[in-house]
Amino acid sequence: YGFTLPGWKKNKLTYRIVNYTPDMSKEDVDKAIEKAFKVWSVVTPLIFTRIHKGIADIMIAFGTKVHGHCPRYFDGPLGVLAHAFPPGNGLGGDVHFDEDEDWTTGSAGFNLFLVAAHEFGHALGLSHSKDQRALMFPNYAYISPSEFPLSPDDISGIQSIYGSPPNAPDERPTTPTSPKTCGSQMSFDAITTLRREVIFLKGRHLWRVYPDNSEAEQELISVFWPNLTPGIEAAYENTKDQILLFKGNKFWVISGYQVLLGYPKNINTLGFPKGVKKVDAAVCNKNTGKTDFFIGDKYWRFDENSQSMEKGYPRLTVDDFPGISQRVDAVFQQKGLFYFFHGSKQWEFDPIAKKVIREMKSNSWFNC
Amino acid sequence: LPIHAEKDNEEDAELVQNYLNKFYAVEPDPNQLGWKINAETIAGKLQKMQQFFGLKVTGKLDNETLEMMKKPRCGVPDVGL
Repeated sequence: YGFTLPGWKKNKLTYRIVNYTPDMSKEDVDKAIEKAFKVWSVVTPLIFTRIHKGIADIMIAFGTKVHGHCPRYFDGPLGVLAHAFPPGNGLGGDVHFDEDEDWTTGSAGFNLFLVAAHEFGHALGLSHSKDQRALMFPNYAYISPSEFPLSPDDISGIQSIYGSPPNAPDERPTTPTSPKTCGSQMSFDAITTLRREVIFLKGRHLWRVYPDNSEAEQELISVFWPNLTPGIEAAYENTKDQILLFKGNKFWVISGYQVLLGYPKNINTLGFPKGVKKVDAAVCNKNTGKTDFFIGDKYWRFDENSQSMEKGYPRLTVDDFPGISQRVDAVFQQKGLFYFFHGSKQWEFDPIAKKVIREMKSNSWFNC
Repeated sequence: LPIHAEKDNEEDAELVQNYLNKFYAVEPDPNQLGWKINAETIAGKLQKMQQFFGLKVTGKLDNETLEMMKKPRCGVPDVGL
C-alpha cells in the first residue's frame, strides 16, 4: 500500500452526493455510496455523515470529459472510470465518476460500489497498491459485492493513517471475513483434485485439503492465479496433470500453477453447441479417461484422448447417475468414487454400481 | 492488411503515450508543493509501469504491457503521490 500525507485530521467526515447517473436509481446510488464508506469505517475510527447541501469534506459527482474545475478530464467509455483527490480543502477529498461508463449494482458494466470504495480510499489518503489482491490496485476487478472487498494490504494501509476502530462490539471486524468452512450452510462453487490434494473454490477463496491429514490450507485464488477472475464455476483435473477452470463461457488450462498461454478460450472450442453459456461442474473419470460436464439437469461426455465430445449427448444426469437429481454445483473423483455437491449437501456415488452410497454435508472434508 | 496494422500501431502508440503521461509522469515538486511533469524518457516510464504491475521490466512495449494498459482503471496516477 502507499499513502499521501497528511490524512484527514478528524475522524468525523461529511460527504455529499452532488448529482446522479441515469444508469441507476437514486436509491441504488445512495446505497452503493453508503456501503462503500462503510467498507472503510468498519476498519478505522472514521465516521461518515451525509449532508444534502453546502460543502462536504468529500464531494461526489458524475461528469464526462472536461468537468467543472477539475484539472483532470475523463476519456469517454472504458479507460479511466473515476478519480479522486487526497484529503484537503477545495478539491481535496473529492471523488468524480465518469458518466460515460455503464454504472451498475452487479457484475455487468462497472459496479459503482466497488469503484466508489476504491476512490474513497484515495479520498482518505491512500494511493495505489501494487498488490493485485488489494482494492487499491489501480485496475478494475469485479468481486461479488457480498464479499468484504478490503485485502489485508488495504487494511494495513488505512490503519497506518487512522488507526484501528475503537474496541466496539464484534460487529466491526478488523480483518476481512472469509466464508466459514464449518458453517452449516457451507457450499462450494467448484472442486477439483490436483495430484494428491483436493481444491475447493468459492468466491475469491480456495482451500487445499490433503485427505490423509485433515488440515485445510486457505488462500485467495488470486495468490495462485493473479490473472483469473474470482467466482470460478467449475473445475476438473484431466489426464495430463492439468486442471481446467471454467467461468461463464470461458475456460483456462493450468499446468503446475501456471496458466497456459492462449487462455482463456471459449467453451465452444470443446465442442459445446453455441447455446451453452456456462458449465456448472465437471469431473474426469481417471479410469475411463472421459470427462462429464454437468449443465442444468443434463450432462455432456468428453473424450480426453480424442479431445472431442462424444455423440449422443447431452443426456439427463439422473438417467445415468440415479439419485443425482439436483443441479450439480461441483463434483470430483476420489479413489474411484464421485462426490456430487449441491448447496450444503454432497452425495458419494459409485460410477460402476451406478448408485448413491451415502449423503453427507458439503464440508465433510474439513475437520469440522 | 498492412495499412490496418499501421493504424493499430498509431492508436497503440498514442494510448501508451497518454497512459504514461497520465499515470507515470508526475512527481512531487517540493519547491512548488504540487506536481510537475518529469523529464523521464518513455522507456524509463515504461519500466516504472512494468515494475508497478509486476510485468517483465524491459522498458519496451510488449503485448502483456499493452494489454495491461488497456484495462479499465482509476484515473489517479500510480506514482508520484
